[in-house]
Amino acid sequence: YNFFPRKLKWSKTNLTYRIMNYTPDLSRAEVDRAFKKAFKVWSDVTPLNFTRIRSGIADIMISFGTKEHGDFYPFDGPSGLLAHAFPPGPDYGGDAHFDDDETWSDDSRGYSLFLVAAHEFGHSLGLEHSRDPGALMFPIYTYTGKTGFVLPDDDVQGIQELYGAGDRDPNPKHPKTPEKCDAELSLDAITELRGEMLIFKDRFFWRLHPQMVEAELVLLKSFWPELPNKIDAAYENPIKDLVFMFKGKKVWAMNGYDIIEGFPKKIYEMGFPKQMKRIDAAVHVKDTGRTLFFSGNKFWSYDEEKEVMETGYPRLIEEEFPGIGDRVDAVYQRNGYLYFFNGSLQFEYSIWSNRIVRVLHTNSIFWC
Amino acid sequence: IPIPLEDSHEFTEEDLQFAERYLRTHYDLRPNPADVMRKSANTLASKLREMQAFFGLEVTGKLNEETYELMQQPRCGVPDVGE
Repeated sequence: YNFFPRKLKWSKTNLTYRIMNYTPDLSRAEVDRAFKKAFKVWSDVTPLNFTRIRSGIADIMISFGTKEHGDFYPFDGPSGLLAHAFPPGPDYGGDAHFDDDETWSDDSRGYSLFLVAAHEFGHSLGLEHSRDPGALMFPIYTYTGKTGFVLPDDDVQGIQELYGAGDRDPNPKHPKTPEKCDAELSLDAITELRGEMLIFKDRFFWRLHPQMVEAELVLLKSFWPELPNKIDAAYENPIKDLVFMFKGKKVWAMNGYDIIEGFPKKIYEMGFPKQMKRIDAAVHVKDTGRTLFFSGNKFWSYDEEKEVMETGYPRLIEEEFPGIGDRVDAVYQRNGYLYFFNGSLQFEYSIWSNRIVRVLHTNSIFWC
Repeated sequence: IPIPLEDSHEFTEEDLQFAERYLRTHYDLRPNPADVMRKSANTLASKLREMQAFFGLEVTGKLNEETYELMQQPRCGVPDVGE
């Protein structure tokens, strides 16, 4: 997180706001609700209180405008700049302006007024942009879903350095952005995608290009807004140029960024038992054309060509792959080896000699 | 604007103006007094480096495709650095 120069902040905890005008994209009630919810994001984690006034000068004056709208920081038409706000202070200080050339909405149809307002009010309170791609104060817009927003930990740290903590935080578990070199790092899923490797953790994934050491951290929803905020397993079928992602009893098929028509489907439609609750890991083994699915202490083998589950499964993981433990978080295949991830360890398993040849730290996938 | 050789045909004049405007809005790039070409080139390269470092891109000081793509993403109008 970052602060404005001279660490500008309000010297009082009771702040007022006034909505000066409205956008035609939403009803007045929806706009009122979005702003109220956006202020609550910050009052939940600080001693700050926000009171709406309907006349006179408020600390935070909120307005919609287009192009040059009176502050010499013109907007730029649809997309690009969505909004801006001024750091705490008199007059313009704290004010927030929203570009009405954007389409404002309360879901993924347009830009979420709630999400953008929560970000702008962070500026109104004294936060600058954060470099943490998972932070609300990251400068680039990312739709993170219609409900269930929880202020990321980075933003909480920042605002509480300015104003201290409140005593009424309804969601004390604020999501942290994963550190790829954390010695205890564990993973949710791994898949190849057209030559890149995607490594999933919580609501993020790292994109690892074969030629590059630096992995790029991305929010899952910035690629696939329709997907849930966290997945259980993923694999690529390179022959069909499809990536399959699993969460609970659902499976999505993706061709690049696009979700295939008719998905999500239920995993039992692939031949799993109806009572199966989730898949922990999946990997397509090119040499055999089979995809292995791991759930609990068992695994299944799926014939991609015939599109059927092979008979004689499930089998116990411990029997087929002795030494990797009795569960798998994630798995991928490369150059004749399977890499099984279990907590902070990964097991390099030779398909040819059917045995573990190396045990590594999970974070060594990032050259840590 | 410094551009990698392999990307030199990628950008139109309009793209370059957009990139310069972006750096002015978000990285406090100062307008370039006509007679100080050398210095302005450094300022542009240093502002590009600042932006690439902020977003965790490869810091080259040159406008490559990845940097330009990121400039086009919808965002907040408040600067990322500077007063």
